[in-house]
Amino acid sequence: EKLFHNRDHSDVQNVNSHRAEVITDKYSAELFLSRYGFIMPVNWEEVQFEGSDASFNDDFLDNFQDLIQEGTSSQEFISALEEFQRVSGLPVTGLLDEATKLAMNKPRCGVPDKEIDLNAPVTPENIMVSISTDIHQSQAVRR
Amino acid sequence: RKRHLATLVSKNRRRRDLSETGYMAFSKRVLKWRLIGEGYSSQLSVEDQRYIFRLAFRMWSEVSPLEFVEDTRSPLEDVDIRLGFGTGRHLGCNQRFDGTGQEFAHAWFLGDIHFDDDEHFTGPNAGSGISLLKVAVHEIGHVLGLPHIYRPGSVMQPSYLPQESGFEVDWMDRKAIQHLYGGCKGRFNTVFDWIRKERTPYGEVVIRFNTYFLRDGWYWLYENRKNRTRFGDPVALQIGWRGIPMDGVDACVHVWSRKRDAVYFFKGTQFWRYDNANDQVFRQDPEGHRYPRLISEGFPGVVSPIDTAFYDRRQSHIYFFKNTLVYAFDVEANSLARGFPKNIRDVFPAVESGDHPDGNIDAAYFSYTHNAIFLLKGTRFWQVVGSHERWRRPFLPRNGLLPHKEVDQHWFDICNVHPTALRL
Repeated sequence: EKLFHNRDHSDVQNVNSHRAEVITDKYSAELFLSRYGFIMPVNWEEVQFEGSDASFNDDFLDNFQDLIQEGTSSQEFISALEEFQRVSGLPVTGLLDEATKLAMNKPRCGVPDKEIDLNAPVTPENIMVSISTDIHQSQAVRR
Repeated sequence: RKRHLATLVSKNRRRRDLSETGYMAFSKRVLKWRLIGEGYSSQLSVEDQRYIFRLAFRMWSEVSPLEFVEDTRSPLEDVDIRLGFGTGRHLGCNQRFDGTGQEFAHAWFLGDIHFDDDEHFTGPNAGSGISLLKVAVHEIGHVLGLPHIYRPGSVMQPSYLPQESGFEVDWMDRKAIQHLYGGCKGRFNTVFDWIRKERTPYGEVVIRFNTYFLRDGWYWLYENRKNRTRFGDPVALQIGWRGIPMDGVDACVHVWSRKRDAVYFFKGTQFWRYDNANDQVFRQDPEGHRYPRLISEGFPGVVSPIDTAFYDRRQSHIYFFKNTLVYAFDVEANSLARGFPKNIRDVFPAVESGDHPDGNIDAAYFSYTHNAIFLLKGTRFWQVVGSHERWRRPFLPRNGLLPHKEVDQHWFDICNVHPTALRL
């Protein structure tokens, strides 16, 4: 039992439970943005069971890991950050500022904000293309 | 690999389909849910958890044609929506929870909802922790097919906002879910404005009214200014109107004139008079009449059972409707008005030929909000031409019926809930 003293459990203490990793730097922010579909839309369609042969997901995971290992290009990261700031009603700075970190660390639903469009043919190349197209647009905006 | 993918995806969609909108939606209207046994939270009693989920499902049912029923018996694969709590790696799901903070729950399209039991979930209005009701309404929204909606006030916002008072599904969210499942349609037994007199702190008497829609043994208070029913409706009839038949009435008539002020409920061959002051039917009214009374006794010449009735203040006549006939009853003379009964087409002629309910109507309702009479039948209504309309267009027939419209496009979100969810 989690330790508490008040009848309504309002003072429940999570002595031994682990805490979510706080988002403080670019790497953990990238993970957050990827997880919720801001860097690469997520296929949230299927129920994922442990050990299930979700070959479809492996493709994505491969891509996913590549992106993170090599590090998302700073442009991609900034675009994704701006999109997150926009939908969260934050000033769109493109910077991982305190307000953005605070918003990322809020309690939230685990369903991604950006999901893959199931009606489009799904190929990793296709998705990458769509991402790069996006980037061009944002650059144009910047210029 | 593409073919494999296509078969993989199509196989998984068997339970749900893309609606015309392209979003995933259930094709069934009654959905079963269950809090699965190995997924109870360690923080709230099981009864509290089940009550909160029942309320959460009911809140979606109050704004959509969907009904939800808790099913603790059927084989699990027959249950449409399964809910459970877990921490870290949980319930065979490979989306591991992250512990306290950030992700507090997620939902899968096939109808599984998981809650992170490392979060501090609390009951409604606890004022602290994370409201399980709020999270449950949000995740059920996903299961029903709604994505994240960033609009302030939406229950589908991805980030948790501390509980404001009066957490409800707002207008835009209602439109979003009705975009997937359609609006709430259905017949009504009767519709009426209930008038009451109140005294202001300065001793003045003011007159207020509320609009009520009755269907079988349920009723909704309709808030005209907010274009929706009262939060938490429908309610069982016997809770709000003591003494009238629990399975519904045929009509409610308020005879209100300089000399009279009496509310009657009609059902079958009998009628009751309602005692507003004591909020129940009279056993014996101030005139010494004992209730229920026979309609033929109280309103000689009127044949019962009736379809419906309303009181027309202009002539102090009660119009009773039965099949294709209309009986106008002169209250002052206590007899049928001359020439009645008449065919409904003669009393209420169609303004547009062919556009007429042709009798057997469900409800006749004089609305103080619209200052107009409406005849309801099925999912449609016809508005009776009023004096103002006739002043503008004198060629319109007296008491003519304007072309019909849909009830649910005029009075919004009058939705059923599953009978097991009625008492919450």
